[in-house]
Amino acid sequence: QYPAGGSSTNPFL
Amino acid sequence: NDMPWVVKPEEKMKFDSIFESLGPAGGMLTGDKVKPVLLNSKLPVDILGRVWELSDLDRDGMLDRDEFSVAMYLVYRALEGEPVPMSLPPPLVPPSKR
Repeated sequence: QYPAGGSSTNPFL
Repeated sequence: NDMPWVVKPEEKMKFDSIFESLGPAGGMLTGDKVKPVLLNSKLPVDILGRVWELSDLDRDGMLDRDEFSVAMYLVYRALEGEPVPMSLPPPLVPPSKR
């Protein structure tokens, strides 16, 4: 769902 | 905890109607639906990132209508020149999530 690198749930990071 | 929520009922109605207009699925808006709305504020992306951090209380990458209201509240206050806090003050936590 989020771009690579992402365990982040923040779409702005 | 019966502290009143800082999001006033009139404001909540406005935020709820924006929420509905974005087409929530299962009562939730995903990051890719909320992101363009917040970007529209023209606030710096690092500020918007903090707004998201403070709003997505359960860290699931989606906002329900109360979390979305927190995000919109912070964006509107930021546009009025108020700094976005580093952590969410208790009166800003939706009563449903205390």
